[in-house]
Amino acid sequence: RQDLNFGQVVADVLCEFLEVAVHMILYVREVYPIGIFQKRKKYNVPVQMSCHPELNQYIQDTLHCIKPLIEKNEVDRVVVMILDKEHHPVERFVFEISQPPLLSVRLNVLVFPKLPFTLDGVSDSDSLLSHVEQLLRASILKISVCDAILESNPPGCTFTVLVHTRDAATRNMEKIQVIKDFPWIHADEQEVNMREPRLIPLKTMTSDILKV
Amino acid sequence: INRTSGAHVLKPLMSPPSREEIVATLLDH
Repeated sequence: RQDLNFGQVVADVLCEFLEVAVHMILYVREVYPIGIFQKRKKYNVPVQMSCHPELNQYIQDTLHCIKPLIEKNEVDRVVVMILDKEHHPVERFVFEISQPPLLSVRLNVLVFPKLPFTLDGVSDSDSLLSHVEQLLRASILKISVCDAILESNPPGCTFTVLVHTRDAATRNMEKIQVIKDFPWIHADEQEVNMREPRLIPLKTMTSDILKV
Repeated sequence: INRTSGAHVLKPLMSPPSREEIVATLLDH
């Protein structure tokens, strides 16, 4: 019971989801050629994941650095920002993250995964995890069809990932620099905000262990 | 959605591989 860090479990689930989400966004928004993507299965639905080692490493390193902050509930949001050729933001996918109030109550359910059993033989933890998986699946599906409601981006776009912290970013700088050759810097104001943005809500996930 | 200022935002110093770099790698293969 004491060995399991619950924040770590939530961060693992969330970072795994964010990894899939980033790949899907890059595929759907055609940031990279579709030839580098392969169909895989995640959360029981088909997803498109890059098979380009350098890009995959970049995404993994980014999320690996963010994870310690998520564990400590210090991330307010993670943003996948699509930038045009001149590096101006043209589109943002914003993942707002908060810890639901029931988190501490639910601790025991995950620590003792097979107890307590309900009458139909399904443990609370099974149904909890199944519920989380359903939410993650629904969110990935929403991302997979979001191009239907978005305009095309200009050619030659690239992307970056922004991490909005709850406290001033300076306080979290050391915590996020967990990979030696993958330094982080403060984002400039013009990189964070867009002029006259239009907001399109995609999906809200609320479960006992995470809210996005 | 714009309520967070730049003072609260971090980003990786390095950029991901560009589309051109990736296309070049594909052509190499």
